[in-house]
Amino acid sequence: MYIKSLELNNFKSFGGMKVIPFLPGFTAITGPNGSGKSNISDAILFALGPKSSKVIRAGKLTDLIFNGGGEGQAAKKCRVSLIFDNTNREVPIESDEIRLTRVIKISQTSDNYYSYFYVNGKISSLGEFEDILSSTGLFGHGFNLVQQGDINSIALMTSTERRKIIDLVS
Amino acid sequence: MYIKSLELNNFKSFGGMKVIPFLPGFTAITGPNGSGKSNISDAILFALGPKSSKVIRAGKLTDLIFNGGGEGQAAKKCRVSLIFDNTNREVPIESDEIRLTRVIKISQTSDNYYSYFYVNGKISSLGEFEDILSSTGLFGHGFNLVQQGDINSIALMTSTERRKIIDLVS
Amino acid sequence: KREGFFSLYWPIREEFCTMYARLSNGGTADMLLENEQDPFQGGLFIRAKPKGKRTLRMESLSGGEKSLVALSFVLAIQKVKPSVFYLFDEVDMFLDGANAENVAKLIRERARQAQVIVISLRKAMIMEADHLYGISITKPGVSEIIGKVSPELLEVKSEAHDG
Amino acid sequence: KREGFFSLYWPIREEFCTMYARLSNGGTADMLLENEQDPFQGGLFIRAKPKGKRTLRMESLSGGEKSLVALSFVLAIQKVKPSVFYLFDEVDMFLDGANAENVAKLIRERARQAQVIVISLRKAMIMEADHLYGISITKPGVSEIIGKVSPELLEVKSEAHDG
Ligand SMILES: Nc1ncnc2c1ncn2[C@@H]1O[C@H](COP(=O)(O)OP(=O)(O)OP(=O)(O)O)[C@@H](O)[C@H]1O
Ligand SMILES: Nc1ncnc2c1ncn2[C@@H]1O[C@H](COP(=O)(O)OP(=O)(O)OP(=O)(O)O)[C@@H](O)[C@H]1O
Ligand SMILES: [Mg+2]
Ligand SMILES: [Mg+2]
Repeated sequence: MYIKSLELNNFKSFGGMKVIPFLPGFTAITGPNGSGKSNISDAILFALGPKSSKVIRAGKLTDLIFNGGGEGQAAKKCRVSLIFDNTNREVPIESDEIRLTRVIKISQTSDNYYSYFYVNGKISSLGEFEDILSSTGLFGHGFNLVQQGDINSIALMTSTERRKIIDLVS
Repeated sequence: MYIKSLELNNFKSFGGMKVIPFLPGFTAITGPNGSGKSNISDAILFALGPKSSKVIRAGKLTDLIFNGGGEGQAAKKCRVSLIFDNTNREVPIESDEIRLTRVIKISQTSDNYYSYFYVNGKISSLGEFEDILSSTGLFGHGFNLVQQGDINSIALMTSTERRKIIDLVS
Repeated sequence: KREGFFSLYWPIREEFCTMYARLSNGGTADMLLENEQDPFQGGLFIRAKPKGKRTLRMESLSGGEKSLVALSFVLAIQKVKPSVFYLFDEVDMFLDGANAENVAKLIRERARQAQVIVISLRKAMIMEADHLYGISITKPGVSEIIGKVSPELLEVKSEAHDG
Repeated sequence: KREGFFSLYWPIREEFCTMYARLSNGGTADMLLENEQDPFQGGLFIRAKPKGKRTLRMESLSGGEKSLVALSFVLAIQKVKPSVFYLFDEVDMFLDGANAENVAKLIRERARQAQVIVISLRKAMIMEADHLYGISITKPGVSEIIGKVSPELLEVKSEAHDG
């Protein structure tokens, strides 16, 4: 079981459609400050559907939609798909790959937005995402995704906050 | 007016007597993690006599005394002298250099400690230190000593905390 | 609840000591619960003894030494609750050359059993990777993926730190 | 009190915009008081527009971009309340090669009018200095000053980051 690729469509600074192939083994991502490296880790967290938008460093979920950058047009929606291998059928779905897709769309009328979940192209829900993910072992509660700044905040936290980390993973 | 040198005597990781000459112009200090670089900036802050020991990253002032390191003997006192140039008599003392010395000594009997201030070898007080320093322009309230981690905490602080920085320097 | 906590705490503590000894080339570290009877009433203290030094509280360590302890803690939790995928975003930021190399080698080992993605500006880390992507801004404000290049070729490398 | 605040706020704001434009090679930034009538009732908002991007709140910037803004703020305060002595401890930690070079050049300029000490692991900063000291641990747990060496010679340099 591994992640095959990540598709970003107008997600944060990734305007347009961009595909990042993920290979087994050890991949490094580098680039100048502000080039969009941490936005990739935000995209993975977004696709997994965490409840809080703090995790994705945004005020509100619509801040995740490509704002047009310097000269372009702001997009109206963003879509992220996380595609992983399922040849061993760890997830009980008849398909060699599983594609989890999440969409945020600004509503035409008000300041609202719509949030959609899809599994292999069919409409789904956050609940189904969580079921699928728990059978993959891709994202347990074992702190396997270490965001920028996490190490520094652990170094500076109080002893009670540090103990709470163990509560969380129990 | 400039700092001519810093003398460290059993201050933090600087066991024994160490002198760091400070030259005019641009000096860089480098070295591995934990080698003692930030302890030099702590020594300068200690010599200037700030009221709070948080500034010198210590629980209590006696944590500043050399603890013996791996194999040595823990010292009983530490002394830091900040020597600056006074040829232009910015400070109204008849001497070409001013030596501000601060000593912390563990008391033989209890868990107490003694804290002494000296100017050019004569006993002094925190009050006199502050008078001398305000006439040197060496340490105004203009954030001229940026400790490790200060930039990161400014980047992460709330807008009210940021406004308070301007209150402080007024 | 208390059982659940201890079933994790003891193995994490053990792994933590091993991890720190390895990352600090021979230092030792330990975890202590403020209240072992009822852990939820107290905190978790960490003490570390960098090689050749005395044991110190977390607060008295240097910036780089603290981040090595914090990283050991996270790596210990990951070992006790393993996953098939890991992502590390600039965890080597505070480290000097030698420490950054140690951490890169350890993460390289993790990548033998799981898929690992690191985001880093450091050569020590980039040199360990099997695949390297560069991210750059081509059109104003728009991120592009430069694609799979060998570590030697990537232009960005000259941006990266060495050691 | 209000006069005192504004007598500093306006010059700091002006310097801050100049500093950020310079450090970010052409970006723009601005400060806004939440409550201009009574500044003590509100906070201070900072907005920055990195070159080629839209204006963003401080929270949406990247780690490196944020630290460039914070550094511009500190340098602006220093400019408005000048001193004869400055110390900077690892202020270039979050920056990529190009940004670290910009900051090193700006601090180099400060060193023309005042005495400046920087603590850094980065080659970009070390290369700008007139004098270089290495600190190292010789006896277990004891710091030694290796003394004035030319940047090229110092062993520690291979620890330092380049760019
Ligand atoms: N909705 C959005 N539309 C366009 N750009 C965005 C959006 N949200 C964030 N950004 C941009 O993404 C950039 C941040 O990217 P990111 O945090 O990934 O940088 P980074 O490569 O990790 O940099 P660093 O090395 O400093 O950590 C910001 O400059 C911001 O302008
Ligand atoms: N009283 C003391 N006696 C002996 N050593 C001490 C004392 N107080 C602190 N130290 C040591 O000083 C070291 C920290 O030094 P410092 O913070 O200056 O490191 P640094 O060179 O700035 O490292 P970094 O690059 O990680 O920031 C700690 O490892 C600690 O062991
Ligand atoms: Mg980042
Ligand atoms: Mg330091």
